Amino acid sequence: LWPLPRSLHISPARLQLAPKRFQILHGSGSSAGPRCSLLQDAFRRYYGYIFGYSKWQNHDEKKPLS
Amino acid sequence: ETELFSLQVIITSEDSECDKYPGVESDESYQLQVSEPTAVLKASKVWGALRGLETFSQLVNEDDYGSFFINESDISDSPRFAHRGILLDTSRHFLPLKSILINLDAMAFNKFNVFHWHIVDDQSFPYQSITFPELSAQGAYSYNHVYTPTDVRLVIDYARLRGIRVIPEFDTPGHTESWGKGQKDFLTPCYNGEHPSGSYGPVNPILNTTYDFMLQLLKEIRTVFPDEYIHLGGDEVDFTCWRSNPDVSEFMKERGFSHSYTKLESYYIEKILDMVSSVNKKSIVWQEVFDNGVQLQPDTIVEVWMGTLYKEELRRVTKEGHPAILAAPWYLDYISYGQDWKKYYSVEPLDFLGCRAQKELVVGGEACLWGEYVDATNLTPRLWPRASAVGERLWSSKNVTDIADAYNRLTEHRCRMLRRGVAAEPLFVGYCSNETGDRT
Repeated sequence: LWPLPRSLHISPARLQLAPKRFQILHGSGSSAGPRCSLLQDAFRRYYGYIFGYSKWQNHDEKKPLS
Repeated sequence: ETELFSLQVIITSEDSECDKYPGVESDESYQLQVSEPTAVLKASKVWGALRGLETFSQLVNEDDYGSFFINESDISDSPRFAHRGILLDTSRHFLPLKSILINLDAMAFNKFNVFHWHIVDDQSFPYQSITFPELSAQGAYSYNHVYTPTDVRLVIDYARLRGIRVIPEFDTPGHTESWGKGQKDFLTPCYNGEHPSGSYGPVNPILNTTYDFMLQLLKEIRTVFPDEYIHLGGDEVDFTCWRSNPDVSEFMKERGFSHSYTKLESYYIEKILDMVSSVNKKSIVWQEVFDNGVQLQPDTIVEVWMGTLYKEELRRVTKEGHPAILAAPWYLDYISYGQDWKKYYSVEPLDFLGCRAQKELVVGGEACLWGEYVDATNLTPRLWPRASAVGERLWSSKNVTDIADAYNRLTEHRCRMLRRGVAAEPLFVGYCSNETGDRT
């Protein structure tokens, strides 16, 4: 990570992410919802950063972010 | 391995600040918990969510078989300093909009939150003013080398979406040669003996028209740039021209300034600072304004840039109760052979003599890239990842100083920036795992 967070605990347990199933979304109880374009834009951007540069999968059709 | 299906982002406070601009008080803290089946990112405001999204994206890796994975994690994070800036000079060389936007992206990857836009200087005036269009029409390098109101709006909006403030610098009274082309009588005529020499010096501080013009310009700047602060510059004022001008000498005599041109500069700057207050903005100035004894409002931020004795300057500025921004050790236009990122990384901003209250007045720092030798062709690799070293120093805890660990993480971070389209230069020998033979 860069820059290093203030407090960090990373466990050895690994979770898989499937680009076609994984979603970034507003959690329940959040004061920001789908009308918050700043976050909607950030969700799209970071989905792209996470999955968009794969040497294996970047030719796949991207799942549109809900 | 089990699967992570989503990242849920929760803004916990009633006002998410979604429609606002970031400011010096913005809360950028966040908590991130990654566990099956969903990760949760909690932040009080959207600014913290943006920082947390960046962290989450860095936690996801791709293995050699193209599978994405993330380790279960628990992170609680907040910045050490509120002001973490990058100064880009778009006057000495013009920077195309695209370069600015790419660097805003890179800033977000490194959790910087202030774009100090050194938009005009002696060499050119690319800012297209609505009130005074001749400033850029005459003062820009060409009609192409301008930032239109639409361009400026785009930069501000693009920055906001990344939690980055845009603070413009309109340096005054020095570094204003380019202003004189489009604003008659704004600069002081220099004299050679009894006759005008044909050259012009700093802003002419003895004319009422100077102040009328500055007030109009500041009123426009207030409406264009939403940030609470304006950087007024105030550095490197050459008194030679003022000294040569008989009208300035007469004015000095009338005011009782004797031969102290620092008093004349102070007279001018104090009027400008009052104007800034009158348009409901606050000021950031370079350290000379403080050094010259100008009466500053207590909330005026002093930016320390002189490399020698900067710790003593921090002590003096904060002893007088002024907030300070540290730039001196992070002038990235100075290049040297080898891994100079270590030098920037090793700076401890609070390493100066002063009590706790003084140290709390250091609001942050800025990495500066002046434009003499930098344009769109080499700006990004010269800036990154060297500025990343400054970024961690300003964000992470004081005890994060292990150079070997930083090297490993920064090497990987540089590869990540490359993948995301930022042409960051290598730290040292090595390679990036996503490089292929046909990649340039």
